[in-house]
Amino acid sequence: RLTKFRNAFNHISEQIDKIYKDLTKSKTFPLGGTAYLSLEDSEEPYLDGVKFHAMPPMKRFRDMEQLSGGEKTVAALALLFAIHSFRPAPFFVLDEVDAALDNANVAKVANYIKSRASNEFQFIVISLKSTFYERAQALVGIYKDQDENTSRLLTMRLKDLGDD
Amino acid sequence: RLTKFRNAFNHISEQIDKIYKDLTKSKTFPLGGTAYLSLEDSEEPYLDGVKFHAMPPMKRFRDMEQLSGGEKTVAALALLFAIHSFRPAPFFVLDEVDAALDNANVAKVANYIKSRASNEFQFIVISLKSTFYERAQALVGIYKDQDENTSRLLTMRLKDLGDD
Amino acid sequence: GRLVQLEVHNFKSYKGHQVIGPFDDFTSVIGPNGAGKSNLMDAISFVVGVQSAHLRSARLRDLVYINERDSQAANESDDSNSSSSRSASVTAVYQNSDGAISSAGLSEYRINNRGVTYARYCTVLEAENILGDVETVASQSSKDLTRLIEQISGLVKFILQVII
Amino acid sequence: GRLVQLEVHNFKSYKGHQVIGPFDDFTSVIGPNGAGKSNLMDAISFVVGVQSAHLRSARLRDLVYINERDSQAANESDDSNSSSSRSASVTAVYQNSDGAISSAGLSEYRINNRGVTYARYCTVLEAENILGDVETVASQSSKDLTRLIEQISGLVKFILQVII
Ligand SMILES: Nc1ncnc2c1ncn2[C@@H]1O[C@H](COP(=O)(O)OP(=O)(O)OP(=O)(O)O)[C@@H](O)[C@H]1O
Ligand SMILES: Nc1ncnc2c1ncn2[C@@H]1O[C@H](COP(=O)(O)OP(=O)(O)OP(=O)(O)O)[C@@H](O)[C@H]1O
Ligand SMILES: [Mg+2]
Ligand SMILES: [Mg+2]
Repeated sequence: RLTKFRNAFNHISEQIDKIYKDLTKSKTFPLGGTAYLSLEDSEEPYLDGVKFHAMPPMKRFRDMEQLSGGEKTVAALALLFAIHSFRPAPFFVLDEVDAALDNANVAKVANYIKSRASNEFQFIVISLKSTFYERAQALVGIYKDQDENTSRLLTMRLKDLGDD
Repeated sequence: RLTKFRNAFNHISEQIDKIYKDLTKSKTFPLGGTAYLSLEDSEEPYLDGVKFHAMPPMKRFRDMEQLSGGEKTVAALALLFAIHSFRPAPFFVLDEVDAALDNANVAKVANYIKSRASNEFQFIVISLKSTFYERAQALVGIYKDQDENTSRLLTMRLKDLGDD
Repeated sequence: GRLVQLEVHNFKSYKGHQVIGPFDDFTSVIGPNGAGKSNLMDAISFVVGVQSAHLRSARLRDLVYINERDSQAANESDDSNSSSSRSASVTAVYQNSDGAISSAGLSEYRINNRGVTYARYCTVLEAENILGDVETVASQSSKDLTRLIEQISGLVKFILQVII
Repeated sequence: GRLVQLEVHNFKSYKGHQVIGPFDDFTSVIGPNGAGKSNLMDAISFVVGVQSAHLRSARLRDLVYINERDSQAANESDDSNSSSSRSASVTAVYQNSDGAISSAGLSEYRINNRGVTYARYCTVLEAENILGDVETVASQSSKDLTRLIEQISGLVKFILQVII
């Protein structure tokens, strides 16, 4: 059991910094931020001892509590993607995870998902922001038919309309 | 004390339906939804017995738990505005309250605030959505000066640029 | 295999028989507040057998489409129709790498005179979704990622426990 | 009176002396993630004397601007500068209905060799802000209105208790 934990922990630890850097790189900060998992000494670390640290570019060793709403969201998404990369589910559903993100961060997250999505590992992401969904390959549009009191669908492929 | 409570309760009760209707009217639903406060019988109702109910157009008597994220946000904002109307603070600060709202609801909330804001009762609203902030009279733009490691400001009046 | 589409029947706000899809590698679900987007995510959780927070909080019978505008009679009392109006089902349609289409997952919830039955037929899906539980729970809470990050150590611990 | 501007000094991410404003009837605060928008709301809460959840969770000393990139020395050890780099203040500037400008509110937090002093000079503001406490607490939690609505009865009770 401890071996399995160590195995998962090591993989996720390795991934988290790379993914967080992908999500925080920009022209101003070509290298991005830093993120890592730390393990407290303990007989049963999987019960208690895992801590997550993320520092946006140019910030240091502060409590993650000090990060802004958007900065915390980017860090949490990086962790989510790192865990997903360890044992990817065949499809991954996300519901309005971009709520607190500004346009630049929305674009980074959408681009990251686009680069990871494949036939074997699909992403289905609910979003209210056009900056996000304009980067998807297909759109499932849902509206309420008020007369019949039911949800209805309209689907559309984006990837054929000019390559992006 | 009970009289003061009753007084506050009655005023807010009166306001909540009108405000909720303002926020939920549309071409499809010219009348909007319904909202009210209910009071449970009790010696000390201000301690325990206040319940809030909101029903979007065409919905009935369901648990508010069943409402979607955006529908709950609109209901909570209506309540907030109803309380604010009872005893308005000189300025009211809101931080990204439009996160879960679609464009149509963002516009309704922004229009409502615009109609209520005045010299005596100012609104200061943080928002990431242009559909929201394009309706404000003034914009306070904040950016991070990374070299100096400080927040900086750029302000701009919108109301002089063509009447809207 | 990859998820091609979902076939839902009387599931939450989806009246009657509806096909949701096709899903691509990266699909975005869009539409106004209250349209039925989160309900679509619930349909996926339901068919995969995940105990997502959102689903868990509802009573199973709340998953069955109900039209509050119809009289009580129309929804409940007609025995010859009762099995169709009082059962909900979701079928996931997969395409295997060799191109074969299979309905690999079906969940059905039926309310009938002999009580309640909840059936799940999951062959291919079972193996594929060891982590399904974690992924969809994680994505449910991702809706409020700032809250997620306050519980990040707890989440990492929880997820590591589930995957080992 | 109406709030014209805020003058902040070394408050959170605002280095040195900065003027924030002018505020209109309806002002929107915009900018990218991490820029300093919520910090501006904290400045308002601070000068008004509100114990907002966000402010309350921080230690008072976290309100003073600090540049993590400077050496420890630059931030702390120079006694002749220590009072300026280790104190934060926020002044609210009001315009009364007869046009007179008054700095009606000042809050200052000072870390010095004799310990910590926290001073608030609030004349006009005190009377005007009986409900300030409630308004800003409510708007803090408005950031997550779905969570707010789950606590709606609690909130209504809390607010009615405060205003009576
Ligand atoms: N069993 C049911 N029968 C009929 N309608 C239902 C049922 N369960 C939920 N609904 C309706 O579904 C709607 C909520 O849908 P959903 O939460 O999917 O919206 P959404 O598209 O996610 O909106 P938002 O953008 O605000 O999050 C509610 O209006 C609710 O009344
Ligand atoms: N005492 C301080 N000294 C210097 N910087 C600080 C201090 N306190 C907070 N900060 C910085 O302020 C930033 C957060 O600012 P704030 O929360 O106002 O951002 P925001 O504009 O609200 O962003 P978002 O849109 O993501 O909510 C953090 O990056 C934090 O490092
Ligand atoms: Mg939703
Ligand atoms: Mg913020």
